[in-house]
Amino acid sequence: KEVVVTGVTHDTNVAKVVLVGVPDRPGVAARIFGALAAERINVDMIVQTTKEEKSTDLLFTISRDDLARASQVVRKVAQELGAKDVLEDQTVAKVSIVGAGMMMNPGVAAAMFEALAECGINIQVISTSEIKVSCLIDESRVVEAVRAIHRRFLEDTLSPADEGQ
Amino acid sequence: KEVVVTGVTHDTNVAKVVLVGVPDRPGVAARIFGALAAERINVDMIVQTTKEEKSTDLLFTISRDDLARASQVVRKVAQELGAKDVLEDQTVAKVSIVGAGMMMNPGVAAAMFEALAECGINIQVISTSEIKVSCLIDESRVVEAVRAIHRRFLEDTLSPADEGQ
Ligand SMILES: C[C@@H](O)[C@H](N)C(=O)O
Ligand SMILES: C[C@@H](O)[C@H](N)C(=O)O
Repeated sequence: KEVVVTGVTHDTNVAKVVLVGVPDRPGVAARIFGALAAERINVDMIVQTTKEEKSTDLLFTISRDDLARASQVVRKVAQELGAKDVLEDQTVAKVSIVGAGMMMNPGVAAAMFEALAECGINIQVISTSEIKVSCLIDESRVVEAVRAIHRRFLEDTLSPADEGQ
Repeated sequence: KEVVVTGVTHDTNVAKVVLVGVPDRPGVAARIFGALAAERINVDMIVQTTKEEKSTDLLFTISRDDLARASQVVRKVAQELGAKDVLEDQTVAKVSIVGAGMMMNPGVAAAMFEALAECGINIQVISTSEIKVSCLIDESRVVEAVRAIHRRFLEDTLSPADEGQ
């Protein structure tokens, strides 16, 4: 089978912030991320789902060094918006698989999720693009996660003869 | 200022599926996407946030042609998992900005959200990578959305002399 995953990456310098129960109406995302940009805070992942309710949750990640400043910024905006809560978490790490045209292959993301499941690692956040599947997991499991994913995708390409070495 | 956004893309052949209230424990994502992969259903976006509750929502997108089959697959898994609900929506479209190193620039995502906000377009789903910010919006607004985002990012590069022509 074609090998489509060309790399496994991870990042432990990750903090997760969730604005819980923000109004789901135009202008809310613009306001939150405009405020962060005004403070020159670099945002990595932005993840939002919707349930067709009046409010939703907005999650983003930043480096841990920026958490204190980001927290201050978003808590102010969250209060103005009438958000329900702001959650912060510095115990997460990001682990990703990368590869061109990867998401054109049914089962690539599933295989990553299975590698994590087999280790009993819970997937907290998922975000994808055509060339990358990223998951946030507990930072204490990141070494194990990278190893399992690597074994699944990048070591299957060894011929049986190599495996004895 | 450096132009970092090199393109605006859109896709109207998009259907959104949300598994509402799935157990947030290892193996759940693997099972859902494993089942879809077994049917050779190509998944585009996978988006999941978390609130540190016992359950969470899992959202994914597929082409509209695959919705009937995907629906059958996930409803079965959702029932086995004891999920609260399965939502389907074929009235969404995906609009994205692409550009190398884009997310290294605070404010790029915010500018896209502002362009949509100025049109009064609600952002239903957000997912990002370093080179792409994707939003799901109502399909009836997609032409307007692309035009507004294009104007924001790709037409500012005209010199004042050009604008009269
Ligand atoms: C929640 C947020 O994304 C909102 N729907 C907006 O359009 O800005
Ligand atoms: C919800 C789902 O992502 C679950 N947390 C898992 O690890 O599979």
